[in-house]
Amino acid sequence: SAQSIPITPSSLCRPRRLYISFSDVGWENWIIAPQGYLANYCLGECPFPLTAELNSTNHAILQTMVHSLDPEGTPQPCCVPVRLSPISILYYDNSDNVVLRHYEDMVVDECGC
Amino acid sequence: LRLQESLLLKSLGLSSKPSPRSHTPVPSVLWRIFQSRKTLPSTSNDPGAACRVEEFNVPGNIIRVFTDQGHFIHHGQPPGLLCLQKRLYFNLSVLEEGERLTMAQLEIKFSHNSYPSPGQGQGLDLRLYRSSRLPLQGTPAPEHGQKLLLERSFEQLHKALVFDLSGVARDWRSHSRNLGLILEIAGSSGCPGINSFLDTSLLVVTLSQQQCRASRRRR
Repeated sequence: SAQSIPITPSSLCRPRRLYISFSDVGWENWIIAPQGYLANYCLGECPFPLTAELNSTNHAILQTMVHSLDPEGTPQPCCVPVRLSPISILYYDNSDNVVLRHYEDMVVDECGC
Repeated sequence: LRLQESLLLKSLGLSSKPSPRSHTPVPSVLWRIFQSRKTLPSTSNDPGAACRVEEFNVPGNIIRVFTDQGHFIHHGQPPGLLCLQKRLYFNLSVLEEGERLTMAQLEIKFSHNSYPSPGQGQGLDLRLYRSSRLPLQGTPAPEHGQKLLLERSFEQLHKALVFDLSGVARDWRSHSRNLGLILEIAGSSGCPGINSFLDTSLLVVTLSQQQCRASRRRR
């Protein structure tokens, strides 16, 4: 049966824009570059039926089915990152050395249920 | 926010927020690698890319350039055939315990921007010693406190000379104390162009076990 809330494309599970500015968190004195970066986050519905572009696992398909039959008992699947990218940060350490460091899984590229 | 900040710094592998006293220029090698990584399309990021330094073909996710904290052993011209005798010291104590050192490269930079015509330049001899004993301030390093690491003849055709010191740097961290190095440059017929000696730095690549553990299984 139809969901109680209307599903609009923007409410489906997908990456949402989140820009992290290092100067906003007071780190501009030791971070050389970048000044900030697009980290994004996942948000949105995983409604029944799950469509292919929602990157869902088999279990998520099962869970949406059970949720559609028993919305109070079983929640919808979560909308989570399924593909992430690394970033590099150039910064000064406490001994004024210049450090280039790579961090995995810092940017959300794709979300899924 | 202090708690959130300290947790975020910890997740970035930093025990505290760095507070640099001065902003030294960014070494061009690091800037080049940073820029090349920035332009990589995100679709091409294989899970291990952030834990390997392709430019040096070694595992690693942290690259540091240490500035030399040593000093010239002589004020003015050193004795004999020596053109330069300098103590080099790179303070590797900033490396965290969980970091595995995978490469250390010494760079000796010169500032000359003209080159002797072929045949006209005279050779110089470079020797690098490892100190195993600290001399008193201002006195020459004791002979028996040094171990010859490398020696090379060169003509000033390059702006920089690069030497692999990975073994020495690993040794400093694991077995013995880091008492620095002694750099000597001598010339059998004078010291042509020794004034163009600029500085030395040590580029060190390490792999953080915490951040480069097998990454979580992906769907």
